[in-house]
Amino acid sequence: MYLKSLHIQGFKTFEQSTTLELSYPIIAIVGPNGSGKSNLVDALRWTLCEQNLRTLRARSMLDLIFAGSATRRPVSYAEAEVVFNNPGDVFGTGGDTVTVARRIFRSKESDFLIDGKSVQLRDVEAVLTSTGLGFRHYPFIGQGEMSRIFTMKPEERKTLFEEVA
Amino acid sequence: MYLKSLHIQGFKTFEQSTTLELSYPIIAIVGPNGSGKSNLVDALRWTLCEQNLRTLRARSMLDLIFAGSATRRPVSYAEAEVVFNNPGDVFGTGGDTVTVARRIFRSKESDFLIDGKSVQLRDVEAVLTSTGLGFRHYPFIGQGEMSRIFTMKPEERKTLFEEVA
Amino acid sequence: ASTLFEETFAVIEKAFQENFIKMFDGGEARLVRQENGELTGIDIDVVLPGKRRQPLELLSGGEKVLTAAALQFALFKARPSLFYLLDEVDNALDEDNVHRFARLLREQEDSQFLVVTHNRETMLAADVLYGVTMQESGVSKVVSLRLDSDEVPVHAS
Amino acid sequence: ASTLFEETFAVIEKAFQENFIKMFDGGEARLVRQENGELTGIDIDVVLPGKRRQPLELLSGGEKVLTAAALQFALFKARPSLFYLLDEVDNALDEDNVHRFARLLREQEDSQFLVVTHNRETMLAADVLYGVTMQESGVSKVVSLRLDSDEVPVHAS
Ligand SMILES: Nc1ncnc2c1ncn2[C@@H]1O[C@H](COP(=O)(O)OP(=O)(O)OP(=O)(O)O)[C@@H](O)[C@H]1O
Ligand SMILES: Nc1ncnc2c1ncn2[C@@H]1O[C@H](COP(=O)(O)OP(=O)(O)OP(=O)(O)O)[C@@H](O)[C@H]1O
Ligand SMILES: [Mg+2]
Ligand SMILES: [Mg+2]
Repeated sequence: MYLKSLHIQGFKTFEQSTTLELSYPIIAIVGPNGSGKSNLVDALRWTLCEQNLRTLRARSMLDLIFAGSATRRPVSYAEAEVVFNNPGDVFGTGGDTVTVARRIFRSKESDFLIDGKSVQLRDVEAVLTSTGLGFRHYPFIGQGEMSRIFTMKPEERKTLFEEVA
Repeated sequence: MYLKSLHIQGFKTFEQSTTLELSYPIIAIVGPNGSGKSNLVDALRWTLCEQNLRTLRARSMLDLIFAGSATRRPVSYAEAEVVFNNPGDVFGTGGDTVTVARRIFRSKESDFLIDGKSVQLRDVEAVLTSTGLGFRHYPFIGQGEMSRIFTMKPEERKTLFEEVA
Repeated sequence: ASTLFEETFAVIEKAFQENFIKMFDGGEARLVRQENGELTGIDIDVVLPGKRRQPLELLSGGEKVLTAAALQFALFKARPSLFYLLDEVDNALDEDNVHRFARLLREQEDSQFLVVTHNRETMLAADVLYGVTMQESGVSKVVSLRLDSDEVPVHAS
Repeated sequence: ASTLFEETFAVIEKAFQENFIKMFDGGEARLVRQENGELTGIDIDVVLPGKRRQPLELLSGGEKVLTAAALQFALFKARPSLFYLLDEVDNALDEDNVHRFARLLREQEDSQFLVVTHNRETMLAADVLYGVTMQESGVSKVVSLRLDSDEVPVHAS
């Protein structure tokens, strides 16, 4: 099991520091409409290099920072951190775990960190794909996206299969 | 209440003659995936002049005729009939009820009937709109179509409002 | 014709606001006119109770369906139809919101609704229940079901 | 590289067929190569148990989701990932199919799944349940929930 934990703070509706232990085969996230389940999913995707604003349901990266509510003021940055187990050093980083973090500030300044060290987006992408395990958007199926493989044109499906191979 | 009953025969999975009494304010249609609920909805829409094959989830009008199953042979035509109450002769046809029927044959020949009399598609459209009550596609919200008014461009929404007015 | 449009717009906006506030137990909703000399588009602007005004994209799946339903029902009121057909529009709603949606349905006066649903709560709002089954493979059969809540069909999810 | 594609295609098709037959308790499924000298597209061709072969468009909402899931899981098998994220993919499924989908999930070996769901049956397939709530308006809070079926949260629909 690779996924170990997720920590979110200031990202969308997660104004407060929130940590979830994720070392389980099947994890279910439940709750009422609008409570923040897909926001949690967005935080995971964003930390793991999702750059497509439409996928994150945002118009600008600043939309990802908690914008305040009726009772709380906005905050100045959003951050999320994913910790992976690193069995047999499959990530090539040398530790028992690998921690990937991402931040965005109101100034639009943006940080990427691997094990606390500041890096570029492409370095995080490199570490994720170094395991030889597929990544990018295809292992994530967002709301309403499941039938997409069904409704795709045959040409698009061929392209998808080529990416998988 | 205008809607009185629906009769279907040979339309999609309704191989056998089926009649539903519909003189109720709220009618719920329930059942397992693939059992025929949306096919029933398609039959209603088709009888009331739906011409868009995509809306009816078909490639050709012939797809609407029961194509057979593991245990039954295909049939040679599809037909559906909707009976309306006609309070105060709002439809202008003179009877207590108005019966609208539609048929399609394997030969691709197609019939429209009002109170048993053969007419053209446009005659059925005229009778439906003669009540002054809106019709066409907008009072029918198909699977997955509810958010469409939300995701429309503002220009499209203006056009929709103009049609309603 | 332009005045008819203005009157209709006002009826729709008012009904949209009333439906929205009932659906969400508060909040604000309005229609925004985009103009360039003349009207070029109509946009939606809502604030959910307890939250701040945000781009529509950020709303959740269920919030979008409820907001769309509030507006759609407003259109129905502005231009009534012989009957209305809703096919599984409540799929993305949590139990509480399915209940609110069912209540909105029941409150529509002088309207006839045919709804397809997998939700028990929506079934309870109906006056009659028709079950579509496929006992014989490939062939649909309709049975009328009683509405006591203990007889609501097991395939409701 | 072309041979790698052929091998991958064979793995995907085989897994797709096995998943499909398990999901629908029968039927047939295959991938169709569209060629014009070289491969130009890949299409899907399925027959549901008891029914005849028909254009894909005619399938129901739930049938499309299950067929898509059978193929999607085959892609996962061909190119494993660190973990998989599914957001409310089971909304259009009836109770019986939610159960089958949950079973397909549990049978994926050496895979980690994070699923967002409103369905009780899917929750029962999970090893841990996190409830996201909004007690304080506009602010999300996560609580871990026990998995005894009597404690499954009321907002499941
Ligand atoms: N930056 C932000 N600041 C404050 N609130 C935000 C921010 N971004 C999104 N939101 C709010 O988050 C809510 C959507 O949350 P989310 O999509 O996670 O809901 P959900 O639990 O997935 O619901 P559903 O079951 O309907 O899909 C919206 O009400 C939106 O206004
Ligand atoms: N002409 C036809 N002949 C035979 N079967 C048909 C025909 N047209 C459609 N079907 C079958 O009808 C089924 C779809 O039925 P329908 O869309 O009504 O299901 P549903 O009850 O709405 O299910 P869901 O809850 O998943 O939306 C498909 O299996 C399709 O193959
Ligand atoms: Mg969501
Ligand atoms: Mg359907």
